[in-house]
Amino acid sequence: LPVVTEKDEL
Amino acid sequence: MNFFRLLGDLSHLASILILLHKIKTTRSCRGLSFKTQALYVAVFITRYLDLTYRWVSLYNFVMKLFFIGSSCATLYLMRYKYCPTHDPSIDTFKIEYLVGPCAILALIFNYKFSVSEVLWSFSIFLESVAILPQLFMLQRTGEAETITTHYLAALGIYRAFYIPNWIYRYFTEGVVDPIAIVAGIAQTGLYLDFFYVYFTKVMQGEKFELPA
Repeated sequence: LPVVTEKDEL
Repeated sequence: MNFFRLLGDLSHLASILILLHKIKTTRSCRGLSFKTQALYVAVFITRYLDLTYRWVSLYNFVMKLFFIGSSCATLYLMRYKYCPTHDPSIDTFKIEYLVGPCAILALIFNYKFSVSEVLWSFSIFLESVAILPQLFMLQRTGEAETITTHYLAALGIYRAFYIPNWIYRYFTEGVVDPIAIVAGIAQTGLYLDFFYVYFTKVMQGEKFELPA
């Protein structure tokens, strides 16, 4: 599964 | 950005506004754990270091600044302005037991072995347990002011909303964030006892009191 690379959450 | 994520962020925002409102109107930080608030400062600073080198969006930027600023302001109010109203003798949870394991977990579980990624992981793990000194204090006193319980409820609901957000993102974007998901579920789990009393008592107009 692709992991979120560009973190856009807080 | 999706509906669940937005509700989560708004709940987080609301929790901080309720907290500051409580301190200002009662002119007291009675019932609040200084240790929990100090942990939140550590959480926000270690997580939002990317403010200095990465632009996500105006929303992201403003929220990050607000969370760092408001958590530092809370600490200042508790430490200086309303210091006499804080009773360290009931705020006795040992935060070393939280910070140490979170640091070790961050060194093991991270997306890249770099300073910023390890600190990010650390902040995620630490956030999941940062409420424990506050809940421990609540357990010791056995009761809380209603406004304080509203603060805790909003703070607990915030991460709970992130869970459907992650499920939604998995189906719409095909991405997962296992570190945030595991920590987020654990974080929400810590509130279950509190939620039970909050929804069965405070929401029915009763005072927040734990059974003896």
